[in-house]
Amino acid sequence: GAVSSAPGGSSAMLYLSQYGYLGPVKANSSQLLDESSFRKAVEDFQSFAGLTVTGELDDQTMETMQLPRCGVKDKVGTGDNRAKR
Amino acid sequence: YALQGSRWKVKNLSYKISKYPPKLKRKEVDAEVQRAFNVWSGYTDLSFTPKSGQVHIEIRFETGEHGDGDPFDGPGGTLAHAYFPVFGGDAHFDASESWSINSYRGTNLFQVAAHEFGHSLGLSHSDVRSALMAPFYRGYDPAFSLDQDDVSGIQALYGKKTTKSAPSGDDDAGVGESQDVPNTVNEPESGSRDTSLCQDPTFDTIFNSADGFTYIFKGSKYWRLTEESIAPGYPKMISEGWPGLVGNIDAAFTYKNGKSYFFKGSKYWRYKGRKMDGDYPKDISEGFTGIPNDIDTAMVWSGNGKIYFFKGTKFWRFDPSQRPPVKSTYPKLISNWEGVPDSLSAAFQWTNGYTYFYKDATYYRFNDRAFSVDQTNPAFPRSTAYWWFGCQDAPSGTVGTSESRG
Repeated sequence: GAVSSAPGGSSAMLYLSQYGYLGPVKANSSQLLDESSFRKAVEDFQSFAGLTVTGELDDQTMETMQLPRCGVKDKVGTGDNRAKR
Repeated sequence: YALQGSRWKVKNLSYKISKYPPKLKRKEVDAEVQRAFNVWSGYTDLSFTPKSGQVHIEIRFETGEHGDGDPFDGPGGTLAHAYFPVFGGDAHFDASESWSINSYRGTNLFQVAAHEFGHSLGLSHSDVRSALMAPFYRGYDPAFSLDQDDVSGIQALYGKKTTKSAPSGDDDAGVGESQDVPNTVNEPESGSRDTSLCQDPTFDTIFNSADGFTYIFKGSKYWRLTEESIAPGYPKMISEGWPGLVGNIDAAFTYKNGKSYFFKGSKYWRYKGRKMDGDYPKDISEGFTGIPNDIDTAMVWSGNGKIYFFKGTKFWRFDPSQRPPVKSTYPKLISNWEGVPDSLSAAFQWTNGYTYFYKDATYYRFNDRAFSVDQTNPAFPRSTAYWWFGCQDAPSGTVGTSESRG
């Protein structure tokens, strides 16, 4: 299902994309994203940030996404997209 | 820590600040930037020299889109970004942030710069919350110091510092390493060397104190180790060296906060140097939730700076910065540590960086990079009496393979 239409979802998608948890997301277009991919991205972010891993965009997760931070991606070259090699 | 995958081939790096922030004096920015570089040069042989012309690392304070396709977003949000060595190492700071120096107001320039320079040197973001290389800005920390995770990361790239300057490299600024000075006891070293450990080389625990000495605890006594054997003037009574501490300790380690922790049965004690650090003992279940009583040994593993507890065939990883500090995937089997036996007597990291495991009268040297016990000649396990206590005639059955030392 599409999750980007959920409240806070699109900004979270942009955040997750900007910091390497999701593939590139365009801010000016609606996109369909597999729910499990989005959930995994949220889980990865929660795990990396030391939050309780729920896969949900809960308050704690959204608050953490609003913290001032470094602009460098958290996930650099994870190899997720070249698993077949 | 996480390494991006590139690093500088040279250790003498140059930098320049091409564009300054609008509200700070240039001289102050210069000093803060140099201080931020010193954070990393304090633990490696890296040096950072300000220069004009072509340099390794260029530093700029910019607003919005500034030519690299990664625009800044105004106050808050993204504070800065930097490029890994393979991409040039440059560091860009959002000029619209309220950059501050030694102040709780605004965004601390020194801390953010030190973080960005970590990227410039090849470090990615760490998932250790307390690490400088964690991605989130945590506010001004007047007692800032590098986390062990950061130190391990930068030393994995550039090796340990071989010169003997202060770790912070920044003595007059009062920032950098802020570890408590341990309350050490002067220990006269006189008399002949004790040989009781040669007769029975088993012991309860071994650990490094915050002041850099290695101690062995056995029953109610303790010994200090030298590079090759045991120091003269020992054994001494644990109750005199660490007032309030009991004998027959199960495990001990000194954490990166400079404090030493001792475990026995269901209790633990915390010491700052030789002084008990509060009201102890406390229950292990209280201070180390998820760790069982009656552990065999504990250590801080140099591979990641986390605390490992061992008991019987199992081990637990404890990370105070995580909730819960012990993940649900623990305990795991000690057999995951290739070559390390079950039912350990002791374990610790020595000053040479290797991790050592002790069982009965023998020991194993663990290679943190290969993640296995070293394959050497003579092989491990080796005789503790011979190699650690300087005993020439280790008792029968404790020599292990050390006879082949020749």
